[in-house]
Amino acid sequence: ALEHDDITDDLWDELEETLITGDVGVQTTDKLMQVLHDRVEAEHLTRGRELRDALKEELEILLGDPEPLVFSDTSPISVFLVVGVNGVGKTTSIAKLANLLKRQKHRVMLAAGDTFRAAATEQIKTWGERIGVPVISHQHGADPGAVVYDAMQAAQARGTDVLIVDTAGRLHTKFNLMEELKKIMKVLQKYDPEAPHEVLLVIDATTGQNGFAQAKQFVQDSGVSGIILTKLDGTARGGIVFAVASELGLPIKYIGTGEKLGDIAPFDPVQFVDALFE
Amino acid sequence: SLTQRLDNIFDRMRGKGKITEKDVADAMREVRQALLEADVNFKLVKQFVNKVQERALGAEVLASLTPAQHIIGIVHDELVEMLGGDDPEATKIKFAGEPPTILMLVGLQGSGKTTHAAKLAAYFRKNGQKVGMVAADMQRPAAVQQLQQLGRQLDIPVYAEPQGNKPVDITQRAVRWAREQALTVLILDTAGRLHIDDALMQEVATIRQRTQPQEVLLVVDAMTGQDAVRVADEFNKTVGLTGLILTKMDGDARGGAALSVRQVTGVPIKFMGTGEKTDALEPFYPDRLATRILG
Ligand SMILES: Nc1nc2c(ncn2[C@@H]2O[C@H](COP(=O)(O)OP(=O)(O)OP(=O)(O)O)[C@@H](O)[C@H]2O)c(=O)[nH]1
Ligand SMILES: Nc1nc2c(ncn2[C@@H]2O[C@H](COP(=O)(O)OP(=O)(O)OP(=O)(O)O)[C@@H](O)[C@H]2O)c(=O)[nH]1
Ligand SMILES: [Mg+2]
Ligand SMILES: [Mg+2]
Repeated sequence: ALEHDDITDDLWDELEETLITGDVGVQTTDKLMQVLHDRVEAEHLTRGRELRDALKEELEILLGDPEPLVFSDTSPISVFLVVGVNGVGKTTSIAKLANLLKRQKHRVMLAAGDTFRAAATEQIKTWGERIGVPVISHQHGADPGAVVYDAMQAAQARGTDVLIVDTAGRLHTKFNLMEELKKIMKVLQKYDPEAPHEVLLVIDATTGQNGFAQAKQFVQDSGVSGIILTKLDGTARGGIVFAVASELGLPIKYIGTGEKLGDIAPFDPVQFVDALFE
Repeated sequence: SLTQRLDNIFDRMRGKGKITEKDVADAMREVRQALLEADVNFKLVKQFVNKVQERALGAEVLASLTPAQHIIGIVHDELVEMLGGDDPEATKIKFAGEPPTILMLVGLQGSGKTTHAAKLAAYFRKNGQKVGMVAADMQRPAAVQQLQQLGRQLDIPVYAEPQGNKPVDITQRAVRWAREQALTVLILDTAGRLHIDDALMQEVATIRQRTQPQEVLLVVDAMTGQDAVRVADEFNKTVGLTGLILTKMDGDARGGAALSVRQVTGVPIKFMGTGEKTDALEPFYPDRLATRILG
């Protein structure tokens, strides 16, 4: 029925509700509503369908063009550092990505950089065994920088071409934990000034407005080259990424859609925006 | 901050004398924005702002020399009440007539259940209880080891069974074990699950039926957004909840999800997680959270 209906106040309210309940955020939503009002006037839009399509276009613009994973073009080993706050899905996403890259004929290795949390090393080692990918780890409580150093050595020795580094969950507000992350990066940079070639920030789709604060702080402290948005198999829409992408210029590279190895997909902005309206 | 934004509205009309209904409407728009930025549920914000507006249009505010403070006061009071500030007894853990008292933790993936099983264990042991934990997550890699390691750190026994056994059976046998060990508190850690996964939601409903816990606590990440209401509602309808634990409060998430889950389930927030270590557990203070939500 929307196809031929006029634009009504109810429709404006419905669209605003869809955005806010999708965690797009009130400020981003207000900006989008303003842009839409301008477009309705400028383009003489009259149908509900036209308004909804215009909104989808504006949302896609905020996301930017899809960007693939960046591999090193100067060094034989591409290093991907995976970061984010606690429990968002870093370790699981690393397993999925490693599996994907292995199937694409890459020689993958994992570094168990979370030496803090109980059974973090066992968790990633279990994944490594399941996928058939070597995992470099130290004992619980070891310096994560030492694990990374070891991993770079091992990667060089074994002809690895992709090293994915897992890190402990850390709240972006914890100064000493963010400093620890900078130290890990320095170890990588000693080996290859270009490393890490990707710093992938993992964001949980159930996160509200705090997701933006997380991204902003990680950009400042470690730099971020791409986002992995997880848990989209739930009912949360991950709308915070519109602000993260448009205001921080961060590309969403992958989405997580479940707890199994196959539950990862390259980010598709059109599908993502459509899902917001389902 | 909201105080500054409201001050701006009311400063504008200083010297003009009375506050008008329009000034209050402008103020309500600011309150709405602050609550949405704090992740309070969209529909709940509407109801809440209407309630505040009614009170704000009362003679007190319209005649007040400090209308901004007055409105903030009303908002703060309403938040505290909604968060359960009027019933501090509700936040206590309900003990069983005969031991063990069983606490079951449920929630979405990564919300902090396993960590809080350990925190609760440490807390009860400090209060003189004989505590045990049950590693009933048989699906996440190394989940059992995670709880076992935490148990070793705290010197608290962990009941675990081999891979392949089912959580509904493990938890039932764990209760028998707890009685044999003369434990007074037993904490069941369950696997993270989606509220829309029928099979897994049935699983926790069955665990509850079979183990008859005194407390079924939904573990909720403080940074959860608008989806919190739906998640809490589903868990409450399918499993039945007796309380909530709000985790990762040591971050800077405003925590508006707490208001939403408290409102939709009607059950009290019993604890807050404020760090990764096993001592980072605090009782819930509604007025502190109200201040934080307001930003
Ligand atoms: N439903 C769903 N669950 C996921 C997804 N990604 C990860 N998870 C689950 O989320 C939980 C946390 O995942 P982890 O990989 O341990 O998260 P993490 O960021 O490494 O956690 P910490 O290292 O403790 O900070 C696990 O139960 C995962 O199975 C996803 O895309 N969908
Ligand atoms: N900073 C902080 N981190 C926390 C808190 N509670 C838990 N965590 C961390 O959050 C991450 C997830 O915690 P878990 O206890 O594994 O979460 P879970 O709900 O058992 O996860 P699943 O079993 O996969 O569903 C870990 O890195 C914990 O250390 C808290 O209150 N503050
Ligand atoms: Mg991890
Ligand atoms: Mg767990």
